[in-house]
This record gives sequence, structure tokens and C-alpha cells, in this order.
Amino acid sequence: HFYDNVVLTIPRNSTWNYFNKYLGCRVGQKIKGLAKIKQYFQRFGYIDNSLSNDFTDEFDQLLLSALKSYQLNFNLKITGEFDISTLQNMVKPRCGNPDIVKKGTTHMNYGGKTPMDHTVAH
Amino acid sequence: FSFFEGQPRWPSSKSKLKYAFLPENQLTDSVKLAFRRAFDKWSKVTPLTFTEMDSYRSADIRIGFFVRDHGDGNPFDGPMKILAHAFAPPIGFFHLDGEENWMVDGEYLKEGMVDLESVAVHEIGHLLGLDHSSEKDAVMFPTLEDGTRKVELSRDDIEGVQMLYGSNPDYNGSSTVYTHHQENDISGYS
Repeated sequence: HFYDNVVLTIPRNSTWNYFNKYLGCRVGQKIKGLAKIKQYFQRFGYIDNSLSNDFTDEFDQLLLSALKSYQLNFNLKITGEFDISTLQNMVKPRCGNPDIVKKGTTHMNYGGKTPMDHTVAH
Repeated sequence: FSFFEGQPRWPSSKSKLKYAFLPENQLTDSVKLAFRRAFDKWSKVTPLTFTEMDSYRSADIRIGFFVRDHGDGNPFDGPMKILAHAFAPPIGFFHLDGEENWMVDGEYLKEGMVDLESVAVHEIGHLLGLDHSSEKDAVMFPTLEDGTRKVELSRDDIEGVQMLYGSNPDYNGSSTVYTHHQENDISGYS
């Protein structure tokens, strides 16, 4: 669908409301739908692709590691929780290319300086 | 900036790259022009040139709009979420989600619309060997808020691509280095 100067508005609220339930969610909690979040992280390289995508809804160490890597890559405060900034970033449309290509290692956040790997342990 | 694993790039013998559009998409001239403008951003700062050709199968860079599963293992997902993807050199596949509401040539972006040129500039970066950047102002930053236009290469993007290919001899190092995007945030900054 291509448009030239046509105003079209699709409210983003529905997406935001869906993610809103994860606000403040942290390790040890179990919330329905967290398995989908793990699939999201796996899709973009934050969880090893070799793992089965049959995830649980528990906020476990796997999700914590993925979340921290995500926050590092997007220059967000590394809280290890689903805070507002992180959730708002996750609902934005994005490129389908993964952010991490090597298990546990991201090349993405160089900080504009020395090309050093940032390794986040699983 | 960052590179793909192994820093793949187009060989020096391939500095004049040819691109073509999937014929089945039957794109209009205005849509093709948006891609033209996006390619120009990168050719201004590198020795690379980009020329459109008719033959999709023999082009170095193949551009197509696809819907859902399109056979490369990276299915699209309907409006918003994933907008496009592109492969590292020398593969040259550039796929866009045919279910997005693409703004082709306009300044009045609203929620629910995606600026085609902004996405094209980003994906061409992948086609040239750049991976995602953590710099929010860089076109290689992974997200693009709907209703946002970001088409100018940042210093981060330019430094990255010039590490792979060197600089365009005519590039003066400053004329195109600024970031322009219209993001709405709660502080009212635009």
C-alpha cells in the first residue's frame, strides 16, 4: 500500500496495552505471554536459535539475560526489568535483521568508540 | 556502527552495483524514485555507484515487496512490527513487507504509516555490510517509529561504511553529515 501525503492513523494503543501488563515484571514472576516475549527475543538473536521455542511464561535467567542484552544494545538503562523505556522500544516497528549474530555476544553496542565485543552471560 | 560476522563487503571489482525491482510488484516511478534517493545517500559518501537495471535475476541487488512467508525463512508479519530485511554482501536480497502502509513521497507522516525512503536507507546499509548500530541517531538503529522520517546518514553510519569501502573522492566530509528525524516524545521535542 503506497501513499503520497495521505493521512492515515492507526492507533498504537492496542499494541501498547498488550505489552503494558509486563511493566515492572522481574525474575521469578510468571505472567501469561512471557513465552511470546522470549520468542521475540529469540527472533532477534537474544536467545540462542538452537533452543526450542517452546518457552515457559516464567521470567527466568534466560529471559533476564536476553533483556539485559537488549537494553545494552538499545542504550537503555540496564535494569533487568521490563520498564517503560524498554517496553516502548519493543513495540516500535523495526528491521527484521537480528541484532545479535553470535551466541551470547553482541557487536552492536560499540558506543561509537573502540570496536569491542560486549559479552553477556546466559 | 557494527559489521556482520566476518565483515563481508562487496569486492572492489564490484563498485558499480546494479539493482532491480521484482517485476511482479509493478512499482510506480515515484516508488522507484524513493529507492533512488536512498541509494544516493550511500553513493555520496563512498566510491560505490548504484544503477537500476531491468533484469531482476541478474542484478546485484534485488528489491521486492513480499507478504508473510516468502521462502527465505524470515516471514513478514503484517502491518508494523517487522518492516523489511536485507542480506549481507554479496547476497543482495532486499525484502520489504508488502502489508505496510508505505509513505512514498510526503512530509505528513502519521501513526500507522512507514516512510519508505527511511527504511530503504537502513536496508541498503545492510546490503553494503553494516549491521545494526546502538546510536539512536544512526539510520542503522534497528527501530523506526511509525510516523518518523530518518533519511540522512549520521556520522556513525558514514564512518562505518567508509571503513568498508573508503570515501567518495567528492565527499567533503560535512555536507551530508547531520541527522534529521521527526520523533515525537513526551518532552515535545521534534
